[in-house]
Amino acid sequence: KDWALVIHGGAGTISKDKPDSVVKAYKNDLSEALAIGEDILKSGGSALDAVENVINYLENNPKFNAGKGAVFTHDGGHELDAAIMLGNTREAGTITGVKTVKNPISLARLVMENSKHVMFAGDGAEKYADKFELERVNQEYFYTEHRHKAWKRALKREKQKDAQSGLMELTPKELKEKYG
Amino acid sequence: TVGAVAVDKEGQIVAGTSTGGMTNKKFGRVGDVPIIGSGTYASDVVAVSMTGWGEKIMRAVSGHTVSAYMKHKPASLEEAGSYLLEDLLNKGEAGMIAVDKDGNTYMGMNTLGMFRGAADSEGNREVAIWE
Repeated sequence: KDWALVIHGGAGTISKDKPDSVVKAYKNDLSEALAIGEDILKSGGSALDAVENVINYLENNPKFNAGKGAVFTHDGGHELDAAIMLGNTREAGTITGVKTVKNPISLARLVMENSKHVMFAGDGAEKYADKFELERVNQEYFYTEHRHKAWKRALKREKQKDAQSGLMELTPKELKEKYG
Repeated sequence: TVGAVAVDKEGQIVAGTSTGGMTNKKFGRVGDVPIIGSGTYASDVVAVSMTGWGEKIMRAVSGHTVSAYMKHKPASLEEAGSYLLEDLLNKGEAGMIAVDKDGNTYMGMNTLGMFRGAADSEGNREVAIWE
């Protein structure tokens, strides 16, 4: 084979009772992402460009947990990670915990191609991004309704769990009082 | 989490992954994606991108395990993927995409589903979510 490409948009307990229209929309977006990479590879473009551009598309698509559509941290913000690696030379670039980089995979590639290091974290990664013409956004950019709801549910579950485990630690006497 | 792996006409073989991490994440927790050799890895034989339960994927050093299994067993990409997803990792923990230097593609999971797609120069093309 001249070229080959595989993509993913995340794995997990993807419920099967999603409406057909939603399933269709997801498959349509996956097909669009695939087409971006196919066009690049078909015309002799590099695997690096195919991987970066496909992932940019998926980062910009609010359906997927990356870039816009990223999940919420405990504190209600967004912290993004990305990595890219070229197997032939084992060059790699990775970043973790960035908050204002619209397309983290593009920063990871800049790390791979411009730094002697492999990994940058948090504020350092943000400062490294300042050296390049990279699109920066504020945290609101990453907001999506469905992730916000998931975050609220997670906080609620955590509170219930804490309350429950808190009760377990009480003595029978305290427990009685607890229920005062 | 989103990912892509590709091999091009020049034989360049690349893996990439990007993620928003885990809902309700605290204390700067880092998952498998930015850990080279775990959620993202490429060698001269295979490129791998993982998704799922980061802590489990990291403990299995997943991407590197697939490459080492192929090189030293030796084994096919299919066999290496099954080894990782069925022998090392548990049900419900991960999905994996990979491509080897010959353009063989792999999409496997031990979860209920994985948003995925594959295409190659021989006209094979697939998009799927569940089995």
